[in-house]
Amino acid sequence: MPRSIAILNQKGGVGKTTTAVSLAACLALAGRKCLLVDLDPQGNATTALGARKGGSAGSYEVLVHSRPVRELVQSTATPNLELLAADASLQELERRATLEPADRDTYCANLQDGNASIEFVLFDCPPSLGWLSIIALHAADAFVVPIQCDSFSLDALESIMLSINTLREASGGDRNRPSLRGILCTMFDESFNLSSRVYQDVRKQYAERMFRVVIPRDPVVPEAALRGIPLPSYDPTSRATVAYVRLAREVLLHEGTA
Amino acid sequence: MPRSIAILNQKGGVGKTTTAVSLAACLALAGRKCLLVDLDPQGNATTALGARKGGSAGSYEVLVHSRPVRELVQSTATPNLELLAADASLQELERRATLEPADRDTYCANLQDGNASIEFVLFDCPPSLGWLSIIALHAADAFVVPIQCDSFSLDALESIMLSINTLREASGGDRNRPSLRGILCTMFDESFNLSSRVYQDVRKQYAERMFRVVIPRDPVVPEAALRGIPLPSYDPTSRATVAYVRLAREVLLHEGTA
Ligand SMILES: Nc1ncnc2c1ncn2[C@@H]1O[C@H](COP(=O)(O)OP(=O)(O)OP(=O)(O)O)[C@@H](O)[C@H]1O
Ligand SMILES: Nc1ncnc2c1ncn2[C@@H]1O[C@H](COP(=O)(O)OP(=O)(O)OP(=O)(O)O)[C@@H](O)[C@H]1O
Ligand SMILES: [Mg+2]
Ligand SMILES: [Mg+2]
Repeated sequence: MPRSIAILNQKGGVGKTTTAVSLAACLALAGRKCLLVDLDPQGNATTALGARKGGSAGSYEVLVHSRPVRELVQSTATPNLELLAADASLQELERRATLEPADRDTYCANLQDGNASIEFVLFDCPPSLGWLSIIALHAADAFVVPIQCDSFSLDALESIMLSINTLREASGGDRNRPSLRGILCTMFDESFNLSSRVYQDVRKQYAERMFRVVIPRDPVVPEAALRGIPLPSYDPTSRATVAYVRLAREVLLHEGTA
Repeated sequence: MPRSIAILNQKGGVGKTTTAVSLAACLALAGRKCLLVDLDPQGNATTALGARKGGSAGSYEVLVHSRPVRELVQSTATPNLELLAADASLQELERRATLEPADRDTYCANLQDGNASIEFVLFDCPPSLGWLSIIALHAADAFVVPIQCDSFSLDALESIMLSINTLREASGGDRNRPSLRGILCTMFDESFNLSSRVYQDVRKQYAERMFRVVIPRDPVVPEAALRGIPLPSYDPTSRATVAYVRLAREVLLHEGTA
């Protein structure tokens, strides 16, 4: 019975894709079977894993055309890590005026089907709180919010919390699902005074909901993505890798007690 | 007759808002009347100018409910710089299944109405190639693409160029409109080897379409946004300010010859 986690933040460029790919890879390298579902029409997670995006074999086909996950999933160069690639058709979903609850539930069920042997499913979401992110939140047990510790972080967090409350009430299901697994400070630049100030401001409101680990800004991160190799495989000892390994440990510890 | 420029890139966090606000402020400080139109439901440009977003007085009201620009525009602390604020209702536009050409043309006309005394209109677009960006591209004479010189930049540029061709053919209007004013490398980090490599790769394909200036990564940038003060007012001599002043000069030079 997989634990599924949505990586979510409508603010752009805060490290959603980096977190989805790196966390999935760290969990896989720790021996856990992982599936990364790319729900962003731009397919950055797909590219970052060295896979081809586009074409007709992706998350859209599973969601909307009910093609079995097992048929469309790809293995990756990392053992235990599979990918359900994105393609540009996902944009059609984002662009609907409404998403009927019945359709939404069908799409979620399609996403979750055939994952019995998977231990973790991670959803990489686009920079919006549109239908794709909402589907991810309905399908997921939990969500993680990467933030950049800049001037827009607190604002974005507030919008997310409001949206989650609305979603939980509307879904009529378990009021605690999806649960906030944690807020993750990413690409943290110690040389920017502002980063620490925003970090403290976020702590004031969200202290116990923040992961202990902070991911440092690290030149190796975009290099790995350019090579299409997940960070922990590309450079097992980089500062960012060590931090993502710690994040995986925090996630696993939580599952151990859950 | 204003020159209108859309600041566009579906990739998140590449400096669209920073460029829209900083360029508008630099042009305003150079004596040109500028209007910044915030088309992002997240309203970051509005916040970065120290204004309140949300409420019922914003770009959505102008676009969709035909309220006059002059009624809803706000002055800012910078002389010559006005703001048409964003509000969350903009999300409704993004979420339509289709955008009828007739509606699109009405919205564009609404945006352009009442700007006779304005010399530059800048549109801050959200991280998507959805209806909001498309409206901006139809309303604008030109567009600027900020990029982050990372692993996803070339991919995003390719998608933008394809979309622009589709848009120009479909609009049936001037085939050269909107014209690409330039690709702008932002938040450039010289300490990341990858940045220069990607810069060179972008040059190979887009050399003459790149602005000469490169905006350096600079701790002052997010500080100014946090204080709600545009960069050139917040710190007139910072490296990023000097670069955005150069960008304004390149833009003005182009208008001089246009
Ligand atoms: N710890 C880090 N150190 C250095 N660079 C980083 C780090 N984390 C992410 N980056 C880089 O920052 C850029 C944006 O990150 P990423 O694409 O993961 O964000 P995102 O939230 O998924 O963006 P989008 O909103 O467009 O989906 C990428 O080039 C990525 O390689
Ligand atoms: N030259 C720079 N130096 C340092 N930080 C910068 C620079 N330019 C932008 N930033 C910071 O990077 C973050 C992202 O920039 P910005 O919000 O302008 O990008 P965006 O493309 O508008 O994002 P979105 O896709 O979410 O709209 C902000 O915190 C901003 O202050
Ligand atoms: Mg992403
Ligand atoms: Mg922005």
